[in-house]
Amino acid sequence: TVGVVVLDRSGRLTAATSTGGLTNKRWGRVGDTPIIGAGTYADSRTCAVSGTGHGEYFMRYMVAYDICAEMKYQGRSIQVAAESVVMDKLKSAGGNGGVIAMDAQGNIAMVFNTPGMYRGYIDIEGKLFTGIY
Amino acid sequence: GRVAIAVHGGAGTMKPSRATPELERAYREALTVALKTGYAVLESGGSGLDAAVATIRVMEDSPLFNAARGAVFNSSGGNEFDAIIMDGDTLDAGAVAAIKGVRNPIELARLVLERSPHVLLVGESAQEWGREQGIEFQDPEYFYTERRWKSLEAARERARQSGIEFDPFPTQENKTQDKEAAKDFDPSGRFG
Repeated sequence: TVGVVVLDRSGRLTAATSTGGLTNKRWGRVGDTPIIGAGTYADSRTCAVSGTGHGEYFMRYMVAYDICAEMKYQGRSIQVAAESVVMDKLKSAGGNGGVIAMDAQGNIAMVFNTPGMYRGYIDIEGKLFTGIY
Repeated sequence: GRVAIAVHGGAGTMKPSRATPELERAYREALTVALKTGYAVLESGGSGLDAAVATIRVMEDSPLFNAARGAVFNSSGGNEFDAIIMDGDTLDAGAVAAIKGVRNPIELARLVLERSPHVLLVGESAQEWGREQGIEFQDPEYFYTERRWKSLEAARERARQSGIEFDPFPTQENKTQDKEAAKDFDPSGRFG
């Protein structure tokens, strides 16, 4: 699965995700990627999120939207909200995976409960970072 | 008007035994190209939608990632794609699921957002609508990668050995029931 979150010059947040799904999948199985609020969500008032991982858990826990909701209703930062959902709620339920998330100020969170996640960013200062583990 | 971009290429990283420096470098380079592509769009004043699609296209065209060209195989040996794009200003969204043969599913998702009154289109009908919109298709060979095919064969073998017809998410319990199958168990396999 691949995903992106961006903040453009007008202050608009956008999220996008694309995937081939699960090896050996059948029966018309669809994961979380195209499900709004599960694997992907964007609201310029809170944050943009793209997720990757065990889709069935992302769907049931509405991971992407829940991160935005924690910011909106609990006033949490993007990092705290993403860690709360991925490292607490999702992981304790048995769901593996991670997210990239960005708030309206361009702050970035990259949180995963797996051994690694291919990831990278260019932040508002123009700093480039890539990581795997 | 400051801009920023972040990407991921999946949470299932390589097994340490397969993580050669060359492969790690290839992943980092692909991530960097994707980032710079999207960032260039943003810096030139392009919209978030334009930047997101340009970025995802780079990764969909790479054989390294589980999306489009590098996608995993389903149980019948084909590829099926899902994609979505969402605009945070308007909450407009476009998504496609279980589509086949589309070179860049993210472009079809954007068309759903911009040219249809719907949010999510699925399967053959979505493909047909995409053809009417002029979306590019590719033959199955374009999406073939040896690595993903071997992953499918391994998944089939795991299923055969465990006696469970389809178990993409082996539990600790059924892993330990079959020690041989457990040896090959790769938790990242669930992410393709």
